[in-house]
Amino acid sequence: GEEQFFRTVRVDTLLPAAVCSTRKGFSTGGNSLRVVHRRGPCSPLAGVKPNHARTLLRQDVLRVESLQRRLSREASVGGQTQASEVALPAQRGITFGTANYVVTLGLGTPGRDQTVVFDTGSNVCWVQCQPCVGSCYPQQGPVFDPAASSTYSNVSCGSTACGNLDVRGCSGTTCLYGVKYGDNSTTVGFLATDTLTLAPGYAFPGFVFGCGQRNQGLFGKVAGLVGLGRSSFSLVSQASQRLGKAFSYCLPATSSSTGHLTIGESAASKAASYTPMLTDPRDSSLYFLTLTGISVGGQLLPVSPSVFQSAGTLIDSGTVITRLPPSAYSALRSAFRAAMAKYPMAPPRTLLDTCYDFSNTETISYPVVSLHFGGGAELQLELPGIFYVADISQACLGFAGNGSPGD
Amino acid sequence: VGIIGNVQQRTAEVVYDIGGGRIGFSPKACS
Repeated sequence: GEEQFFRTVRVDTLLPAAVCSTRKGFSTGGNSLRVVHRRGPCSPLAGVKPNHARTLLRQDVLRVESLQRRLSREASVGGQTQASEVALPAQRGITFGTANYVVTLGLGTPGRDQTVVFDTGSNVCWVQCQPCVGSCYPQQGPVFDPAASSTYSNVSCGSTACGNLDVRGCSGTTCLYGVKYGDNSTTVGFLATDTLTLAPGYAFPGFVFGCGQRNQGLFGKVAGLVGLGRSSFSLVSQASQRLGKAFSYCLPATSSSTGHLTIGESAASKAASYTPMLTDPRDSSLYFLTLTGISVGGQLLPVSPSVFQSAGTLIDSGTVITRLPPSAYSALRSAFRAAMAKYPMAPPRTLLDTCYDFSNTETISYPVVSLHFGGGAELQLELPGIFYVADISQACLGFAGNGSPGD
Repeated sequence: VGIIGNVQQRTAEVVYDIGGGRIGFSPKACS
């Protein structure tokens, strides 16, 4: 039993390599895009080594606070304004923060490459646009120029697409969009259509996106964002007529490796183990599911499924650290610490309180952690799914507890 | 809410079958 539920690995495999390692046998053709961590050596955004504690984990806290606020019944909702400037809601920012995985796709005719973050917690797709009437932050590569695209059009104020925006306004007859993210980053500009190209042969004319004229905040060097939420504006919704209403991804195991984002069905979908996708009326654009239990080293934690189900569970590509109800996290932490008792612990790192110092060890043995879902689906986690490693002397269990059981 | 974050998603292909109303995990598909 122990061999089946414990793994032994070399400690040096915990850290990403200094150079990019592309996965062999993977083609970026067709409806699949190459996914990289935006700060790693595989990124086209001139990789900058992340400062895990100060940047990534604090942004992750902001993102989770934003998600919790978004699902709070007290959240104010932005509405239409007839002013020439979109009024962004003061309280309700949708998530952004740590959506750290990027893909490159083509926009316009001829197509211009845009490296954008993708985020299942967002819906509106946007890129920075010339002439940057308000402001554009410095991005990698040229800012998209609508005047250089023969297929670009602004969307009119009276159109259905404009009416479906959460936050909108009009400048004359032209529709304005606005998005405020949970970390106070904002983008405002023209709602527009142009041809989006995933790959040769996979072009989507009339793709609706935001042509950002005033963009401020923590966007790094990306050109914009592609939302993969469930609203009509997301990439998956807009591509669904041709590719089907599905997408899948493999996130890179480390920041020095690559993954993929496939719009439409993938070969892997047939072999997957499934759990029902739930809709929560508090925000129908997010992806909810039922988490029923967690096991550590093959032993199911003594936590009632109702503990997970009272507040619900969502899956999000942009949140880094999995958040659990307090009692469930407490049980996970106890079981994990017991299984790792032979290794010296290290100080906590921001929200991560179960960390180990592996600097004097060549190999480690760790317990497999599995997440169990409604319908019998299981996600068995391996090394990259269990540890968050910023430094070999501070490798932390990559889970955290929510502040209260109702969060 | 509880949130399944991307550290835990790094070990499997995650499938969002919106038309079919289901989310899938394919453990060996990414290696």
